[in-house]
Amino acid sequence: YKTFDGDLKWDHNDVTYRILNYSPDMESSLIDDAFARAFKVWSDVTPLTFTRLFSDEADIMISFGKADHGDPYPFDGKDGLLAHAYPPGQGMQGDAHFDDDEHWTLGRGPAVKTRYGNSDGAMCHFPFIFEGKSYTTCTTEGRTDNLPWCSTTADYNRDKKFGFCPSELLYTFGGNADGAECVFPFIFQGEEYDSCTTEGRSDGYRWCATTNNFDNDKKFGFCPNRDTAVIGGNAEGEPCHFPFVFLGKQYTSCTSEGRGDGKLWCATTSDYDDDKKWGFCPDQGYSLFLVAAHEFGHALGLDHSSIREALMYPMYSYVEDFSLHEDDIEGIQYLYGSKTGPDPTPPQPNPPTTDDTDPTDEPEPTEPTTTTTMTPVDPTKDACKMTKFDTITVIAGELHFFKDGLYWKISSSNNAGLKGPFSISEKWPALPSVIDSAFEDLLTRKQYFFSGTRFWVYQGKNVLGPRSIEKLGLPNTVQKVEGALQRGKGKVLLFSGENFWRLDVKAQKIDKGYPRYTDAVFGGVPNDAHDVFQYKGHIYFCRDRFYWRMNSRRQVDRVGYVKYDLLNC
Amino acid sequence: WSVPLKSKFITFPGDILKNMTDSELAESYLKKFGYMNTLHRSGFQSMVSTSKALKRMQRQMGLEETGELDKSTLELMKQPRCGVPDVAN
Repeated sequence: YKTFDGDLKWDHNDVTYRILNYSPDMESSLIDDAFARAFKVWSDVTPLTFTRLFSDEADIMISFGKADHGDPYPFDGKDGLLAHAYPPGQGMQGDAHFDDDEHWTLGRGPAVKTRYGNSDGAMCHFPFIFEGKSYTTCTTEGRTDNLPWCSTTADYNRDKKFGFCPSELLYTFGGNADGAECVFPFIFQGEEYDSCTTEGRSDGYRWCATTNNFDNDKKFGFCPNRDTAVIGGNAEGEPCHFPFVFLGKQYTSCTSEGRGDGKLWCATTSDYDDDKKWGFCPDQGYSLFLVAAHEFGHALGLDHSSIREALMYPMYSYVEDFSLHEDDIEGIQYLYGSKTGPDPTPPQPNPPTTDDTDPTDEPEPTEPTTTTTMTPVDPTKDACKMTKFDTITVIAGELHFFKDGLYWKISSSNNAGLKGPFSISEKWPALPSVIDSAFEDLLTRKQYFFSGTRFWVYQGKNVLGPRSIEKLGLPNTVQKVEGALQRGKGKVLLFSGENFWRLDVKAQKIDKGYPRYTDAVFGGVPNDAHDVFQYKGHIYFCRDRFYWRMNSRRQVDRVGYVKYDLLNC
Repeated sequence: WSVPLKSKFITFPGDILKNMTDSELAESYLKKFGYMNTLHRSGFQSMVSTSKALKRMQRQMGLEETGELDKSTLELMKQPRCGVPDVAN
C-alpha cells in the first residue's frame, strides 16, 4: 500500500459525505446504497464513521460528471478513466468524481430497480419469460401506454410479479419538479420537443420539462436512462433502433463494424448513414460500489497499491464477493488504527524471527578483539582535498566523513572545527577500510556499517559481523548499500542505486512493499546519489562534490558543495 | 466461406477519439499517471526516459520489468482504471 506524501489523512474520525448529483444509469436509491456500502468497507476496519449530509460542505463531496467536469482532470468518454478522488483536506480535497460516460451498474449488466407494479421495488429478473418469450431487457410488450416493465421473477406467466422500469414517462430525478415525469411534447426556447434533450446544457445530461411549456413554467427534471439505452456516442439515453442501416448494410443487433476498438454499438434511428445517431450498446458496466470503495480509499488517504488483488490497485476488475485485501487493511489502519484500537497505530512490526544466521556465517566473537597493528595515520591527509567521501553520517551527534580507512568528524554544534584524520581500525577494528554507508540506531545506539554485501553492528566495543546484507532481507542483486536514513522509531531507509528499502531495525527485516524508486518519493534529487544521510533535520543526497539538501516536506531547498558547506573548508 | 468483411473504420460523431498508435498511447499513459516528466514540489523537472518510466509502471503493476512496450504492458494500459496518478506529485 502507499499513502500520500506526508501521510495525508482526516484529523477526525467522524467523516461526512454528500452526494451532489446522480447518474441516469441507476435509480438514485441504488446509488445511495452503493455509496453507503462503499463507505462501510472502510468503517468496518477502522474507527471511522461516515455521516451523509444533504446540504452545505461535507468532507467528501461526491459527484458525477463527463469529460471536462470542472476540475483540471477531464474524463475521457466511455472506458479508460472511470473516476478519480483527491486526498483528504479542505475544499476539493477529499472529493470523489465519477465519469458519467461510463455505464454504471452493480458490475453484472443493467441494475434495474422497479417502481410501482406489485413487487415493492424489487429488481428486474433477467432473463424472464413472458407469454413464452424470453426477455433480457425491459419491454413495452403487452402494454398500450408504452411504459417499459419487467418481471421480478424468472417467469411472469407463473408468478405474475412485475414492476415498471426506469423511464422518463414514469419519473425524473434532480431538477426542480420533485421527480415528476416528463410531459411530451414540451416547449423550450420556442421549439417543441417530444423526447428528452441535452439542448441548453453543456454537461451532456438529458432533461425534459415536466409541464408542456418550459419557457413559461421553468419546471424540469433529468431523464433516467432506460436499460436498453445506448451509452455515450451522440444519442445518450436513446434506445437502439433495430434494424438499422450502416454503410448500406442492414444490422439487426449491435455491431463493432466501423470501429477499431471492438466496442459494440448501434444506431438509434433506422438509418445511420443518413442520421449519424449512435451509441455504445449496454454491457456489463462498471460496479459503482467497487469503484466508489476504491475512490473513497483515496479520499481517506490511500494512494495506489501494487498488489493486483488489492482494492487500491489502479485497474478495475469485477469481484463477485468482495472483501478487503490485507494490504488495504494494513494501509488504512496505518492511518487510522484498527476498529478497536483507540489510537491510530502503525501496524506492529512482524515479531522478530529466530536469528537465522547459518553456522557458515558465524559472526565474529563479540569480545573486544585484540588490537591489530595500527596503521599510522598521516596527519597531513587533508579532508578538504577529497573530491568525494566513501560515506558521511552522524554518529554520537558528530558528522563523520569516511574515506579509505580514515575518518574526520565535525561536531553538530555551530562553528566547531573539523577533527581528524583518525584511523577507522583504531576505533572499529573489525571494519574494512572502505565503508559504503553507516547509521546509528537512535533507540539502541547500535552502529551499523555497510561495506559491499556485508554489514557489521557495533555496540560499544562489541561487534556482530560481518554478516550478509541478505540476512536483512535485501535481494542478492544489491551490490552495496549507499545510504541510510532513520525514519521514525525503529525504521531506517536503505538506499542502493535508484531504489530504497525500509528496514525494521527491531525485526531486522525489510518491510513489505519495497523497494520503491528513490526519485518517485524523493523528487528532485539525483537518483544515483552515492551517499544519503540525515543531518540537523535535513536529508542530504551526495553525488561527487555536491549535495542536494531536502527539508522535512521533501522539498529540495539547497544544492551546494560538501567541501565548503559541510566541511567548512 | 465468406470473404471477411474488410472493416472500414469510420469516425463516429461525438466519439472521444482514442485511436492512437501504441507508442502514442504508451507515452500519454506514462505522462498521465506520473511515470514521466514528474514535476517536483521543488520545481525540479525530472525527465525520465520512456524505458525507465515503463519499468516503473511495470513494477507498480506487478508486471515483468522489461522496460519494453510488450504485449502485456500495452494490454494493461488499455484497461479501465482510476484516474489518480500512480506516482504522486
